[in-house]
Amino acid sequence: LIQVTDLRREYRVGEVSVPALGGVSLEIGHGEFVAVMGPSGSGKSTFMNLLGGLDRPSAGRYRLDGEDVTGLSADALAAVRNRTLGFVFQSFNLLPRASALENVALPLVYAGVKVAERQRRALAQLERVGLADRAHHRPSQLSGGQQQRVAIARALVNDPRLILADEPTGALDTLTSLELMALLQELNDNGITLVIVTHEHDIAAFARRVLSFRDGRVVEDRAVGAP
Amino acid sequence: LIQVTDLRREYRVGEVSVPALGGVSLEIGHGEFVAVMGPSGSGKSTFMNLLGGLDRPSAGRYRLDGEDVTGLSADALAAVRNRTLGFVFQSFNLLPRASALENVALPLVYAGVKVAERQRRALAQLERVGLADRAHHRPSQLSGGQQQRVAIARALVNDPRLILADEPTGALDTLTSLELMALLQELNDNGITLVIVTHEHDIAAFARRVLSFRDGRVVEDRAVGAP
Ligand SMILES: Nc1ncnc2c1ncn2[C@@H]1O[C@H](COP(=O)(O)OP(=O)(O)OP(=O)(O)O)[C@@H](O)[C@H]1O
Ligand SMILES: Nc1ncnc2c1ncn2[C@@H]1O[C@H](COP(=O)(O)OP(=O)(O)OP(=O)(O)O)[C@@H](O)[C@H]1O
Ligand SMILES: [Mg+2]
Ligand SMILES: [Mg+2]
Repeated sequence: LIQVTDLRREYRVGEVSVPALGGVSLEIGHGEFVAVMGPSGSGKSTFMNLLGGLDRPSAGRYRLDGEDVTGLSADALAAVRNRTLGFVFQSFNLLPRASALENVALPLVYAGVKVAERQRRALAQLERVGLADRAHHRPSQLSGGQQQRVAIARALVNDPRLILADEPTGALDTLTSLELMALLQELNDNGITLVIVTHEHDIAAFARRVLSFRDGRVVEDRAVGAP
Repeated sequence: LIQVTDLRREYRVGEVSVPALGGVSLEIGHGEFVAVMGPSGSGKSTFMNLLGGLDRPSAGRYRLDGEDVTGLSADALAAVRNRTLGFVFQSFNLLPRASALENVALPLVYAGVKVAERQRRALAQLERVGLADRAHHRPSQLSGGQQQRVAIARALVNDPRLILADEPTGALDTLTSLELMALLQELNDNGITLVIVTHEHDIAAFARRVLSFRDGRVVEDRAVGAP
């Protein structure tokens, strides 16, 4: 499903070039469950943003489901993103003036789904993460963990084949984290591919493969858990 | 240092009233190291915002260092906050158009410190959290864990007597989290009072007392660790 070849990303800050991602080459197959770990600043979010088509590499190639997406226009990339994947951002990226329900429904607006159907599906996802009673709160009227769960619900609402989640349990207590992982596990059992950035080993334990980043490179790539 | 009596906070959302904090009564002495735990949405951040003078209770009283702060004007509250405490927000709250250095120096601007001294002290705190080489990056040019560390450095820069930290290791990998806790431990050894919200038991283990929240109330208050 995912194939990256010598993927690189440098940022310019004033006159300096920050090498956020060195050459990363790897493949992730359909239905895999991969955990991404590594120190703060090691390139995990940069890598996830490239996988999610939210950013373009400085060099290297990225094939998603057999199609080279490296050269696509912004619009074409947005269309692929909308129909194929769900993204949970490290800092949630919710629209501040929209309610939880409207935030969760947003991918369905892009997908051309009619309003009554959007509301029904968005509410179903909110129920799944235990937030049906917060549907009309705006993000500033939600706790940190509630905002995170709204971001997760939004990533699920369009039935994506691939879920990219950047620290999805960062703001959640242990019990809520385990409930979320059980939900993600169930999605994976049904064939959905998961790539999850986490710094918690208890969360990484749900995955079947762990990629470890350090200084913008993958330094370890191992299978974990029961076969 | 901290004394709250029947502290309550309700929010209005449309026609509904959300009881975020029921009556909380407790005291925290000088030099204590307290961990605050509890499920998502149980009132932890609401409680911390009240302790930090960033919000006013709907009912109840709050004495900080012997002074009733419940009735203070916004300006008087800001002055107390600036000279007494450092606050690490769950969502960092960094100024997006300012560099890491400028963000860390901000409390010193309010304290009337001159520019050269501000820069020196801000850089010292950035070094402490391992980010001297990111001093001129803006928040959007930093990783999640780097933004969190800038928020921590900002909370320390004015040598506060009380540090209120809401999930300060939420975006940090294990090693960086432990380095941060060692730093906070050292501050506590030097007499600084710490109140830390965390959902990670490994982090709570550094504290000597744990407050557990559920549905807006403190349901458990116990001493932990070696005497
Ligand atoms: N501004 C607001 N308006 C309305 N309701 C709010 C507001 N802020 C918080 N709430 C509600 O108050 C309750 C407590 O929120 P709080 O942020 O204190 O929880 P928390 O314990 O910090 O949770 P988390 O661990 O997820 O950060 C939540 O149910 C939340 O929906
Ligand atoms: N827009 C940007 N401009 C400049 N440098 C950036 C930018 N975004 C990230 N960086 C730098 O690139 C490096 C990698 O960042 P990235 O966000 O990928 O790290 P990360 O592994 O996700 O870290 P964390 O665990 O803290 O979230 C960091 O050193 C960061 O300072
Ligand atoms: Mg990151
Ligand atoms: Mg909170």
